[in-house]
Parts: sequence; C-alpha cells; structure tokens
Amino acid sequence: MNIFRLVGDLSHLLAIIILLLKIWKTRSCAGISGKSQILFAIVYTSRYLDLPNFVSMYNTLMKIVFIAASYATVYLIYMKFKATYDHNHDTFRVEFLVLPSFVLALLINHDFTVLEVLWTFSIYMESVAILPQLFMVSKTGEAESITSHYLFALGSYRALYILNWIYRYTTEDHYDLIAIVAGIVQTVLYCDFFYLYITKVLKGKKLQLPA
Amino acid sequence: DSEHEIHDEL
Repeated sequence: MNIFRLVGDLSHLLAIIILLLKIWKTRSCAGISGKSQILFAIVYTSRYLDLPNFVSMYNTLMKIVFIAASYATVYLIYMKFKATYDHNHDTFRVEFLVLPSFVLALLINHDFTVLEVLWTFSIYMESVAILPQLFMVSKTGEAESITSHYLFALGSYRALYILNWIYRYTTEDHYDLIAIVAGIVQTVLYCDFFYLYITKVLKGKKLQLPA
Repeated sequence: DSEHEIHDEL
C-alpha cells in the first residue's frame, strides 16, 4: 500500500458517499445517470468475485463497502426515488459499452480463466462506466454542485491510481498493463470535466457545459 | 505479460 493508492481509495469512497448522501438527503436522483450506477454495480460484482481470497482486512472491507454502496445507489435510483429519475436525459446506449468491454476481455487478458476474464471485463467496463453520466450532464447542459463534487472525487480516484502504478513500477518493479491502460483512458475521459470543475465550480459558479 | 498473481488492488 502507498499514499497514492490510499488517497485514491478514500477519494473513491468519498465519491460513493457523496452520491448516496445527495440522493438520500434531497430524496431525489435528478441529474444522476442510473445507467452509470448500474455499470458500476456490474464493475464491482465482476471484479470482487475474488472476495473469498483474503488479501487484507482493508481490502475485504472496502470491497464489501463498494459492492453494498453501488447496489444501494441503484436501489435508490430505480426503486425508492424512481419518480425523480430523469429517463429522458439518461439515454446513453450502454450495450455499446458492455459488449465491447466483454469481447475485449476475452481477447486481451492475463489468464483465460473465468475469474480473470471477469476481472479484466470489470477493468475495461470501469474505464467507460462514467460515460452515461458525462453524456447526461452534457445533455442537460449543467450539473448540481454536489454532483460535480461527486464526479471530481470519482475522477481523482483513478488519476491517483496512475501515480500509484508509477510508484509501484519504480519501487517494486510491479505493473499491470491492462489496469494502467484502462486507468489512463478512464482518467482522460474526465479531463474536460476536470477543466470545467476547476475553472468554474471552485469559483462558486454552477457547472454549465457549453450546450 | 506479468505472471499471473492475485490482484491486490481494489
């Protein structure tokens, strides 16, 4: 474990908590893409099937929290507060993300076993899972501040993981190209948002995308 | 290809 990965995981945890609190407190999931949240639930389910393989208390605890929180978020959006779910703007065709990720996982992986292919699928899936949410923000042309804080924390997590991978390569000579390439793609997808967040939201303005 | 090891990252 290193500081980059620890802060990255905590940023990830913070993002998930911000989102849950936003929906729970405002009793509304307006502006939130349910599709992205379903994709995240798929990501954690397919990645953490190795939960029985004990790595550390921290590792096991975080996996349980991420799985539970992602399903809780999907439940809040599609069941409890479904009246506030914005169908009309959450229209990204997720099949164009799921299928290619799965096919790519079958073609490019470290080991052609069920667990490893599903882990690889979760890595590819996670790198594009935020697209429906970013698409929804671009369609509505804006995002609530709390939603942009969620996106900033979520985007920062994988950006910090890139620093973790650099650190691990230089100190432990450990690297995983699949995770690294997907993590770079994932972080690049946030760049446009990061720019808007830093130039607007941090100055107290609302996140307005050029429509 | 890094040899197959368990994934210790989240």
